[in-house]
Amino acid sequence: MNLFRLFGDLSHLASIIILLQKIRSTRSCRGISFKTQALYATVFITRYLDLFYDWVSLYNFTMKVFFIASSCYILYLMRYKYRPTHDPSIDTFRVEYLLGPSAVLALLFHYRFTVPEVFWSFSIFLEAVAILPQLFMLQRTGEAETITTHYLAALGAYRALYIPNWIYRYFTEDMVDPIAVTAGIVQTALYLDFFYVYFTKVLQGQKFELPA
Amino acid sequence: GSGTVPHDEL
Repeated sequence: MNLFRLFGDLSHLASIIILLQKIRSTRSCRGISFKTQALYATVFITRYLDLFYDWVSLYNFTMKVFFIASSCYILYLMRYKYRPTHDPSIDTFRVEYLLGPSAVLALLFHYRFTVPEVFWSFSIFLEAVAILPQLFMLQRTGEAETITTHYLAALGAYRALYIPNWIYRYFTEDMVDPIAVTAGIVQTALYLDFFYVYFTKVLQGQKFELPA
Repeated sequence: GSGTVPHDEL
């Protein structure tokens, strides 16, 4: 464990807490893509199959349980408790374009050809693109509530922090995880446009608005 | 996993 990874994980944790706070304080899931949230739940469930047979650490175990539980809870909130506040007509990204290629890539690239390892690869590829329905929705509406942008910024920061973590691990542990690194770089790159607007507008106290 | 990259990251 190094500080990049620790702060990355804490940023991931913070993003979920901000999302829950957004839903609670506005009593609405407006502006949040149900599809992206469903993809994240899929990512965590398929990645953490090892929860049942592989013990890494109490930290690792607790985080995994939290990510699975919170992502399912968010789906429950969106699907049932705040259902009327979700507008499916703007959440129109075709998730099969993400699920299909992720499955194909997982069959082609994995560390061992076993069910948990292929699912693990699938989750890595899927996580890389799971934010796309959310970003697509943002693009369509052209604006976002400030708290929603904080959620996305924390999520993007988590991904960005994993990159120095891999560089650090390469030099200190001689550890390289080519699947996670490749997918992670793609995933972080997807946030660049968002980060540009976040830094130049939201952090300057303006509303998040995309040029028409 | 034996001989492969350990999945110790989240």
